[in-house]
Amino acid sequence: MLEAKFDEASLFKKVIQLCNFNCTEHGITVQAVDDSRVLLVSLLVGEDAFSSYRCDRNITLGVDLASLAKVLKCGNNSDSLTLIAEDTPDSVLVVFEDTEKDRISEYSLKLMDIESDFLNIDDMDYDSVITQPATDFQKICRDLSQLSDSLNVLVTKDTVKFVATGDIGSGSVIVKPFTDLDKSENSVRVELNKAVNLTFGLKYLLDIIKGTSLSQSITIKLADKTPALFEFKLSSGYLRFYLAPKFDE
Amino acid sequence: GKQQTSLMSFFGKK
Repeated sequence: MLEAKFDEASLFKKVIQLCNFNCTEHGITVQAVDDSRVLLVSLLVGEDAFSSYRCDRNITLGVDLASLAKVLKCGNNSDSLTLIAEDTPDSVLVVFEDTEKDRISEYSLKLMDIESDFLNIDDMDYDSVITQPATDFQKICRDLSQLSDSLNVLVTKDTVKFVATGDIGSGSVIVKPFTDLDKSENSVRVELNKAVNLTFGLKYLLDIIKGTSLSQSITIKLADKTPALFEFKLSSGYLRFYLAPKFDE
Repeated sequence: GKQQTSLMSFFGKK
């Protein structure tokens, strides 16, 4: 049996796509790859993210996220939200509770058998690791996406340069390391083992920055001719995106 | 121009 309770439904409402929810004693993980196999999203909601969490044995919940989104709209953001499933479930129960008004609403959602490839991703050595405010990275991607469908990321000693070149012209944003002692979340850190020059499709980056509301900062791990890792840390867990780069023909 | 690569060439399936 699984019983996982979020204190505030709003956290769960922000985490939406179509996929298997893999529930273990450590929390809930979700992995999904887009149809073109270019972008992979990997989410871990750790057991500490829940006000109470119990998972007796590993359970996979095949969730149609469009249907889940409909059910989630039925709860208020401040309601608590509990997911309940049997050990071999064909449905999951979503329970909203407004403790002040003593109001409980329950929705049962049918589960699906979702065939999905689970990709093995080993820890990699990266040439450069950049941490910056998530909203800054969001703005860079949005601004430069107006000029091109590709974003070139160049990391050299102490400098990160984002460049977009398209039909109407070109644009670049340079980011340098910066330490904000009062608000560490405003700081920019750049670790560099080896200079990096990579190009990514901006349409995928625009999907990645949808995670911005979940975390104050984003960590970007880059290595030559290797998928980049974009990570939003959650209070317990993470939202990670792996994005395959573009190469010269 | 640059070609979009796929993740499948980097990661193995479980």
